[in-house]
Amino acid sequence: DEHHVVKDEL
Amino acid sequence: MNIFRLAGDMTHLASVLVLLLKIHTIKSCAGVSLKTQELYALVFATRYLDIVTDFISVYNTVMKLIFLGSSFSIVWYIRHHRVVRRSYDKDQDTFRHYLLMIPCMLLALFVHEKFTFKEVMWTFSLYLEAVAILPQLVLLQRTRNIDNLTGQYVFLLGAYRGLYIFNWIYRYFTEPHFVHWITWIAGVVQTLLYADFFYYYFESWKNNVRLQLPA
Repeated sequence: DEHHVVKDEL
Repeated sequence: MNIFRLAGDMTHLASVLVLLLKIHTIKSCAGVSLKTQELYALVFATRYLDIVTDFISVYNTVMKLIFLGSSFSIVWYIRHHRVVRRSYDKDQDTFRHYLLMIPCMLLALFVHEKFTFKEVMWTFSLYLEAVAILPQLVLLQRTRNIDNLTGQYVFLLGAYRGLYIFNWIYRYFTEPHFVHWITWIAGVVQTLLYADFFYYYFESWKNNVRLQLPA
């Protein structure tokens, strides 16, 4: 969905 | 992955390598706060719970393993290595770091994105990392002469999250997805805590004098 919070960081 | 994020990760990696270099080669942890190292080990342990469940990229997984491995081995070195532990100044490193953990855990239980174990642990790790440097900064103020490696370690550690802020700004303007506001606030607070250190570090570099923090 558009408002997807990213968790791809360290 | 943008240049700010990569620069941030490389700066963070450099800080860890500088500290491991200092401890492993000269077998000394003088001026290094064990409390801050323990807090960072806890930060990574609670932030990287998804290392086995969510695969993002080889880079992501490798970096997580490096940060987990280095932070726990630094704690081991300072606590148990027969030579290194003698240079640990436990009388000076007296910050009660559990007084940092408890408020961070309470805050994570009330202010989070989703009330799941992983999410609360992840939020706790963000709040804890924001204040994890405090024992180290207090120790530096008590340590009259700060050696170069320790100064460089703290500088790089503070700079990495500052670079992440540029990364979040960049992503905000270039990607539909966004980084959660808790990450933003924790990152800004963390970087601001280094403000006075950065000032004195820059001054000592500019005047080419030994770094000393005012008591």
